[in-house]
Amino acid sequence: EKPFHSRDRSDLEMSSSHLAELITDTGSAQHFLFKYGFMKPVNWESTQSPDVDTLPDDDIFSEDTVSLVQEGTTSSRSGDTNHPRESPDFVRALLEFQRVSGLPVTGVFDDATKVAMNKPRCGVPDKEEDQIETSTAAVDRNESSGLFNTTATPQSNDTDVDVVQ
Amino acid sequence: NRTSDEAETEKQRHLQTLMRKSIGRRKRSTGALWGPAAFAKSVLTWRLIGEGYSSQLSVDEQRYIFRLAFRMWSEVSPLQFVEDLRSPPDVIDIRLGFGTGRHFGCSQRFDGAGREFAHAWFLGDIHFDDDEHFTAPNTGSGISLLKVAVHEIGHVLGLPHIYRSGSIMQPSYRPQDDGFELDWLDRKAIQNLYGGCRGRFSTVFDWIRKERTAYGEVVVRFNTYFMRDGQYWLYENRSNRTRFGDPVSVQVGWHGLPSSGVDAYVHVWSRETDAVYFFKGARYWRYDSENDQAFTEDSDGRRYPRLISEGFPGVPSPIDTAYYDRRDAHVYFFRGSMVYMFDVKANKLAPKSPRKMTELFPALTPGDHPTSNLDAAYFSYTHNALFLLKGASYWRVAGRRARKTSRSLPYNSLLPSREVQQQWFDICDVHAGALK
Repeated sequence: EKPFHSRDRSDLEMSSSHLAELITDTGSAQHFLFKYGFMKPVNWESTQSPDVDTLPDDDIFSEDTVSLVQEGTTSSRSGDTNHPRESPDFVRALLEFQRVSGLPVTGVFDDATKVAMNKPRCGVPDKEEDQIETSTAAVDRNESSGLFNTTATPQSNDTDVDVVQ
Repeated sequence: NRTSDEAETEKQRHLQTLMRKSIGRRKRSTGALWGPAAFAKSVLTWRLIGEGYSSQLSVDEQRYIFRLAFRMWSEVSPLQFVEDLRSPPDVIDIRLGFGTGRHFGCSQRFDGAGREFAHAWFLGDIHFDDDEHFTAPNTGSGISLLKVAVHEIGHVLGLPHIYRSGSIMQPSYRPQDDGFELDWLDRKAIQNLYGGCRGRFSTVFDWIRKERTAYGEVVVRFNTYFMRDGQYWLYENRSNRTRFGDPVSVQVGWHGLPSSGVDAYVHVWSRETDAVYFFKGARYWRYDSENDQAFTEDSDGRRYPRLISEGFPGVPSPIDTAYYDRRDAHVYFFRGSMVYMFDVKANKLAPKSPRKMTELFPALTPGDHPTSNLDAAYFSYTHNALFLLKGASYWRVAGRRARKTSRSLPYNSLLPSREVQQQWFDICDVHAGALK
């Protein structure tokens, strides 16, 4: 039993071995961006089958991180953990994540981005392969009012196709 | 370590599962834009699987929360959900379960407490990370299981993440605010996939009630109600939606009325009279607004319900619908294609009654007329207009203002029909089990 003392279990304690690893550096940030489709849309539906793992091994990101370190850092602002000459894909994905999350779009893995990445979230990727581009997914931001408006994406003349996945 | 045969068998079983769930048609264009895909059936089964209970809440609490989560989607879409505890698991449409780390043979491992709290698949199952601190609604701490469940069900139904403040489909969890609900755009998102809610109504009316303010003044307020068979909704005109949590069963909200619902509602309101009547079949009740129940007997000691033929001589039964017109102090009873005008003061049918509906309420556009078998005649205080409803359509009766701007409009003419769901939004059924 997980230890608790309150009647409503609001003080339920989690053992440290059960804590999720936090996003702390560009390596883990890159993994986050890859996992949720910001680097490349994820084929999420195929993961419903057991033993299908579309995510790359951590080694890939370790290699990237090593290569970035080897390129050297020149300066870093307090709180920023980017390195110069980040891979374009990483920066592009980071910008996209910052934009949709309502963060300052800096392209830098700053504290605000770190906090946002570590928030509790759903495991479904934000960007999926063949994602439906309809009024539910296409969101335009009304810059003047700060409101988000959905836009209807017109569909071309289509041929009905029975699809069996 | 699987053999190729085992892998092939597994693949075929997965395909069978997807086919059984009747994937909707997809449209495909050369631009690779995919149209909406959704469940092809309107009643979906779900179950919290036995090996997937949370260790944090009682099983009853978990099931209650999931029932509520499904009901919330049901209240804004044509979908209905029923908990199925009997069928074999692989025919259940939506299966839910809690797990930690590697769970249920799922390829997506949970990460422990914090960060990822659940995942789900389109037309598929929902897994919750039991290392998260899930709590019941309005607990104030932890992660609201209700909010997460509503979000994940949204994925199962076909919604992606939506980056809009206030959307339940935002990817990141927002600490629970009191009484979260599906807002207008989330409703439209799901209705974009499944369509809006349609259906005939038994009757529609504005319920007048008098209240005394803190200063002792009597003010008159009204609420709008839609009734369909044994259930009803309160419609909040200012919010363009029904009250959260509706529909409610008639027997709960309207004491003394038949549980199967009513045919018509009439409020006779004049200087001399203030009486509310409900009609069903050959009988009618008078309703006691102050005590919120039907009268058991009238002022002469005659018990309710009474025969329509006795209380309204000359009016046939059953009726389709009725309304009281304050302009001429007549009750208009609709039955088939005819309209019976009842003079309340004289307590008898008006001369030249009955008349054809098409004569009393002529169509502005030829052919665009309900002609017969109305569902409801509804005077709306919000719009200050009379509406005639039949099926999924309604006609607005041209009032004084319309006739002032267009003098050629005949008296009581019907403006062109529109769909009910274009005027009154999200009046959706829930499964009968959820109603109770």
